[in-house]
Amino acid sequence: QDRIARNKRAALERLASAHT
Amino acid sequence: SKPQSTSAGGGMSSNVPPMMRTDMGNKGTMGGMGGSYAGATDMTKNGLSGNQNQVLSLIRSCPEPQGISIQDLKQRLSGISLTVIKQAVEFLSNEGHIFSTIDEDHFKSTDSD
Repeated sequence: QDRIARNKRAALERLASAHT
Repeated sequence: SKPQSTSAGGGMSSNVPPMMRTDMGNKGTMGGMGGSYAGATDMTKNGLSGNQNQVLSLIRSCPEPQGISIQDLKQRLSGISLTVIKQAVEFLSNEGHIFSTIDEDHFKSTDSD
C-alpha cells in the first residue's frame, strides 16, 4: 500500500540522518 | 533406641550433581550476534540493547510484506514484556531501522533489503 511505501521512505530518511 | 531410622537416607545428598545444565538455556535468538554479551551494560557494538537487537532481528527475519505484528513479537520473545518490546520498537522506529506498515502494530525493517 501507499502507507507502507511512505513509512518506509520516512524511516530510511531517519536512518540516513541518524548516521550523519 | 533408634528414634530416626530414616535419617541415614534422607540426610545424604552428596550424590546429587551440581548445576551442570548448560544445555538448557541455549540463547537461541541471540545466535550470530557474537556470543559473549555482557548483560549488565546491555549495549552491544551497534548501539542497541540486547532486547532491541532481538526485536530488530525478529523483524528482519519476517518475510511478510506487511511485516511482523507486535503480538507476534511478544509471542516469539516470551521472556520480554510487551512494554519493553514496545519501547524497543519505538526506539528502532525513531532510528529508522524499522517502520510501521499496514497499521501501528505491524513493523518491517528498512535494512533487510
